[in-house]
Amino acid sequence: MYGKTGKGSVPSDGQAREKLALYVYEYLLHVGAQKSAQTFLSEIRWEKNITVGEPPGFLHSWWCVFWDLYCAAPDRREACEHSSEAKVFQDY
Amino acid sequence: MYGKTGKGSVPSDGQAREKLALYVYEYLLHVGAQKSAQTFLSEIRWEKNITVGEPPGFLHSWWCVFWDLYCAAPDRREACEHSSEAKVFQDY
Amino acid sequence: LSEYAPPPNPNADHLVAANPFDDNYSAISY
Repeated sequence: MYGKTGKGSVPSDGQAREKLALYVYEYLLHVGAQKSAQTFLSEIRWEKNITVGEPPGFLHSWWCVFWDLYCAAPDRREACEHSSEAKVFQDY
Repeated sequence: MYGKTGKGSVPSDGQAREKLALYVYEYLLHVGAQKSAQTFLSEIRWEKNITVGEPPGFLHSWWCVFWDLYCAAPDRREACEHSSEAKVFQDY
Repeated sequence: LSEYAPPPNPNADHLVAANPFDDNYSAISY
């Protein structure tokens, strides 16, 4: 599932790529890597106007939820820290 | 759960932030934003040697799956393109 | 850097951006 290399790409892949670039830019700004954020936009030749959301941003927020759930999986939870909510969610 | 702004952070957040930075660095390299990738490492003060995976990298692969599922959510699917698999997964 | 930045010195000298769903992930990532 996560190893797909774009084969059999789904309709939303094009939009997904653009959104990912947008949220990576937002992430770079919110972690404090301003120079990297600006360099990124120029290297990918991004011309559109960007309004970023509240810190920590969409990518960071979702990633932390994903990582918490990943760590709470039954075959990983002994080795990884995770929240009790994520454990309940996995067991549910 | 998804709008969390870091308050009530969960035990895995520290590791989640490290992993996200690693996969963002890999993503920047694979999209051709080499300068941004190097600038990012120096701005977050990571002087580590890093081995990256095969293109497009894990963040891109994970994001395309996530975005497809996000777009297939019942209250968003009318407005966003998504795959039929993601719709089945959501409805299940 | 903001509070959302990653820890400045990650706990491994050599970081591997491996797919965490790979079978031997835990072995290669630390």
